[in-house]
Amino acid sequence: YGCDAVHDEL
Amino acid sequence: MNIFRLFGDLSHLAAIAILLLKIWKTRSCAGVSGKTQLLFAVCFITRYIDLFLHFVSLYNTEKVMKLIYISASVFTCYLIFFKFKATYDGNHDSMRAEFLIVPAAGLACLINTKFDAIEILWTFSIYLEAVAILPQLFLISKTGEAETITSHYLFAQGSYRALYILNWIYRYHYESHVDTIAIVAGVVQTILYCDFFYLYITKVVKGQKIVLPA
Repeated sequence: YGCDAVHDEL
Repeated sequence: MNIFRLFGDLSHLAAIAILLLKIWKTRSCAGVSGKTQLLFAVCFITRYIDLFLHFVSLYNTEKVMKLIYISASVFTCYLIFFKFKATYDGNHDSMRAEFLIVPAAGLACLINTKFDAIEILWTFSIYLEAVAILPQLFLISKTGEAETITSHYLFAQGSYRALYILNWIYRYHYESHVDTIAIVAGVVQTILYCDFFYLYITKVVKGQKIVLPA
């Protein structure tokens, strides 16, 4: 939901 | 996940562990910039703010790594500013952190992928991380030397983002994935280590200590 975490790196 | 990113994260973990061990074993944070550690703690908190917003079960390693980074950096700051405060070299740790935080915050508001709170915090964290090591490098230039263990810490810390650059090249080539802001900031960050890398490779590897021309 909501957070389309574009940044998938640490 | 690719080999470069894996070794990048391992190198980052190693750097955090080396610094913690150095401070804990020698019971001293001489030669360590408290400001740099504060800036890193701010980077982790602003970058992983999602951990606090909607708690996701800790099953995947990424969440665990984020928690390790945040807790280890906060604990390092605690050791420097509280437990071993007497050994903190405040006089030489004199670079104005505001000169790094304010421009990073300003730039994050100007150049970002999406103008929303989480994204701006992430962008701020990326820009701040690029320059967060400067107080530490400044301190070494002021004291004119770096303990060998601190040099290893810096080498691991610098290598982590250098390996990430290889990871980004890999992901561009194989996954056509590009995160321009992270890449530009990562390149700047790694360039700041260049002269240290030169000193590390030519000196520390041969067992000598890094002593800068006073």
